[in-house]
Amino acid sequence: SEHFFEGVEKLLEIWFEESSNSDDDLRNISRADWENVLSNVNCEIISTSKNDIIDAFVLSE
Amino acid sequence: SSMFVSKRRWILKTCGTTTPLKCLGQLLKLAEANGYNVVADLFYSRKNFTRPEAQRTPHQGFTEEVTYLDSVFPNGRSYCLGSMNLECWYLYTFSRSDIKISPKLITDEKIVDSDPDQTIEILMQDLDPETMSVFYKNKFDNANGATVKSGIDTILPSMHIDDFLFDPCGYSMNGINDKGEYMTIHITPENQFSYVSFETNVALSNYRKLINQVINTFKPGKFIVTIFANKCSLAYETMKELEVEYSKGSHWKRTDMQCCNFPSYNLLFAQYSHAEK
Repeated sequence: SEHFFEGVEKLLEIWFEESSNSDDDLRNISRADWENVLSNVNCEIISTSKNDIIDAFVLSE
Repeated sequence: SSMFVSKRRWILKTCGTTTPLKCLGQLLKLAEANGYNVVADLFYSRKNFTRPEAQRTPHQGFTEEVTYLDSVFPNGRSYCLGSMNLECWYLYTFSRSDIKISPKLITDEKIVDSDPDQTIEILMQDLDPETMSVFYKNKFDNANGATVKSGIDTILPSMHIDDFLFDPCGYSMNGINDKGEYMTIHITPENQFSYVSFETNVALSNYRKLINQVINTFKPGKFIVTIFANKCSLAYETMKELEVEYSKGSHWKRTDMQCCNFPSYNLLFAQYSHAEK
């Protein structure tokens, strides 16, 4: 069949309420846990970069 | 595709036939285990698919996606901007501040002030084939060559770039800076279904220059711009300027425009096509 790829993305953004514990941080979630979450999405982590404020992941697809 | 994680915000942007909504339950459990058990705001959005029939459940139509999200967020709201039979952009939002209106649901809780937040997305189609030829693996061994050749590295120079060139073609990049801001670009270069998306949350008082630079970098035949800004954002007051000015004196014809006022965010949606194409 004719080759086609859907470039249009689905974008999901979630903000959580501030936690009373200042140590709470979504960046504490391990790579293995993220890989597990992303397996339900059908994509994988290809590359990561980070600084003091944000972690960024390039994913397959 | 990309994922961004900061202290209390999570962003997932995926293309192809991926199923991001299917990870929602697991994500919420993980967040709870890390101290975050209350969702303050959720945004799910996408442009209309070129081939919706190729998508997997629950992404085979916006109604199905909304039903899925409603099962998790019973007070969410869904919207369609643009022309439903041509090009459009779907949005689902959930905001806890909406629930706070109802004393039956939540009472006696302090309303937390938001941080400034804004997001601009530029979704481009019918791109210039010569510009797109850069994003093929046979042109460059590594993604950095494509990043520099295309001029992506000059769009927001403060960003530290992590880029990837797919085999045989396709390109993704994430950029992050010391302020915690991000940008992300995804490119499907094949001529029959070319598509480029640009997104950033950089705080600017006027996005006109940025839009010009992105458009001049990729040379689309048509594009959609969406700007979200909350009431603390620099962009909030200046969205009107873009609404009035952008297509003036240029070869871009604005084919659609809508503005929405949500309880804590403003949204501008505009669609442009090249007047000569």
